[in-house]
Amino acid sequence: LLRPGKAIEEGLWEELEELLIEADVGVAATQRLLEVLKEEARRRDLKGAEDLYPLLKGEILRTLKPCEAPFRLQKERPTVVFVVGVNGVGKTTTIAKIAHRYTSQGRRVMVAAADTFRAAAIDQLQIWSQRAGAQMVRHREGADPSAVAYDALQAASARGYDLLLIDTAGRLHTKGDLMEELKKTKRVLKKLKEEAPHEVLLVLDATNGQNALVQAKTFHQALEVTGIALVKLDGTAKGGILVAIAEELKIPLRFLGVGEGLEDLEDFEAEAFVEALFS
Amino acid sequence: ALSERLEGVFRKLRGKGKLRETDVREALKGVRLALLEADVNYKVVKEFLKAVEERAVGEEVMRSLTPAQQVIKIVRDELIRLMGGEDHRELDLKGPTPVVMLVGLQGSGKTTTAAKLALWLKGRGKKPYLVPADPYRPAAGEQLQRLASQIGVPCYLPKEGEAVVETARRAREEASRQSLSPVILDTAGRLHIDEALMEELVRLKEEVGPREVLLVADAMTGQDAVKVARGFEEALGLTGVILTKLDGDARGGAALSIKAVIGKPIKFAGVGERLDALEPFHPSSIASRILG
Ligand SMILES: Nc1nc2c(ncn2[C@@H]2O[C@H](COP(=O)(O)OP(=O)(O)OP(=O)(O)O)[C@@H](O)[C@H]2O)c(=O)[nH]1
Ligand SMILES: Nc1nc2c(ncn2[C@@H]2O[C@H](COP(=O)(O)OP(=O)(O)OP(=O)(O)O)[C@@H](O)[C@H]2O)c(=O)[nH]1
Ligand SMILES: [Mg+2]
Ligand SMILES: [Mg+2]
Repeated sequence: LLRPGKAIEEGLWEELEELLIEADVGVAATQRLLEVLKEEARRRDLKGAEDLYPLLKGEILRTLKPCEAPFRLQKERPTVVFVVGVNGVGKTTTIAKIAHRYTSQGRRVMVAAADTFRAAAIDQLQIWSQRAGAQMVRHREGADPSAVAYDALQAASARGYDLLLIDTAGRLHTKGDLMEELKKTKRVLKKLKEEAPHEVLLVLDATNGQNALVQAKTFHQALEVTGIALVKLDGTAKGGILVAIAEELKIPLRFLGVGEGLEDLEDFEAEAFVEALFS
Repeated sequence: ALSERLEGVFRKLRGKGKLRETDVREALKGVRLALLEADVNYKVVKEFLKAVEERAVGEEVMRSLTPAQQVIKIVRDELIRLMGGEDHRELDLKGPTPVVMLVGLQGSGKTTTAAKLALWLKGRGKKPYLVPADPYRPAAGEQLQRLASQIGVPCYLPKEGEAVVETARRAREEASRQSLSPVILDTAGRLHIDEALMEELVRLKEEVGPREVLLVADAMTGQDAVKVARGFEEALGLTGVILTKLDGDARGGAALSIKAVIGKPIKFAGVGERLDALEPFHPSSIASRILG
């Protein structure tokens, strides 16, 4: 789109708008970006479209780069990661991938089956846990999720595990009582260990549109989200909503999910992400 | 809200009379923003607004409405018309052992919707048979079987390592043997760009000749909705769509995008996690929601 020889004129601005909106960057963020670009183009008296590309990239990087902060284990054991998000985004699978990454490094990983609600959720995590070489803590279906989380933290601490990943049931951020349940689990963890959870990881689905921003805001308000995993980027969706999320919430962008296998987990890298937005 | 935005545009209009092109154009700018914020696809918005403009310009403003309200009414009516209006959205369940096949992206709600559909049909005197045809996702079979037992609907049990096409074939034979109808076939989530898995769906369709091939799509889907819908429609041929997770606060513009690009009716709405949370799709309520 922004190739050499192409002139900067009205049609180009519309094409750029289309590109950004179709990448789910959103109306407001797109308008802001294009305003900055138009102003710069005017100031520097730019003529060629190719001059716009580094400007546009640079502007998006200004927003995303500060949020580039890979997930790291804490010094004290275990690092506790509380995984949350709406229904079907990829929480359970993402936990499997993170577990696999760390067991592959020789770390001892535990997972907590705190989704005690959805049919076969515990079975699903059990299989993944086995494949990833992690230990699983579970209660029976229908048990109190906070009790599962509590038991798991107790066990992980007592037995010196490096990492504890807590799976939760998917829930829409609009359901107050379900959000309260998450807050309760967080409090229960804190009661047992002041610093727990070290990470509240929100999993977002790259195929979602503007609602992902609402999800991020709501989960953040309820739980203080400390990390984001954007998954299903192996599809055709671009996940441009991260620009608005980074801009408005400044939450660290940890992981990208790029497939359904244990290896399909990447660290968020701002440059690569911006390149992919325009590919 | 959109109505306030548009009232501002038409405040300068003295009296009633006809909607002028310049006023309509200005009003549609506000509508455009609303539709894009609602996740309606960029190109779909462009086409839609063109059609609305043609209808609106020169229209007589009704005595009971302000010009802004008139434009909103035209937009809303056009949205409803486009998304199926009062269209026939029944399920085609003709034939001896009809099959309803559910397809879609990962995590869109297919397995849950399969069970919801079974409960819906059971309540209407049918004897549905649930069939889990997802050999990839851990505990996918167990998930459908658990849901089936919750609602007292029989569920096929695939043999260890059984190929998907074999599952569908054997399940249909079993349904026929037990006089169960319809067969509700749950498939694995997949990407529309995964050629091998899309080919699997084609073979599955050839094997069981479903009366219904329904795309189960998440109401929160953004601009990507058109690529996904087109991908499944072109590879497989769809008879309809089920939009899930409408109990959230997503504006649901994906509904318009999907209908606009594949022209197949949205038959049902998933409105919750419980198995009774399935309703016929109402274009009028989603139109209001999209406009915000
Ligand atoms: N293509 C693709 N699929 C993914 C990715 N991550 C997860 N999935 C798939 O998405 C579907 C849902 O994943 P889950 O891990 O069950 O999602 P969840 O958030 O735990 O779902 P609930 O617990 O029901 O809310 C599964 O079919 C996964 O294989 C990804 O990065 N790419
Ligand atoms: N709130 C809400 N949740 C829903 C709805 N439909 C499905 N879900 C939830 O969405 C999540 C995913 O549902 P599944 O039925 O496992 O989705 P799927 O399409 O079969 O997933 P894959 O087989 O991995 O592709 C589960 O947590 C469901 O309970 C709905 O209408 N509303
Ligand atoms: Mg899960
Ligand atoms: Mg499923």
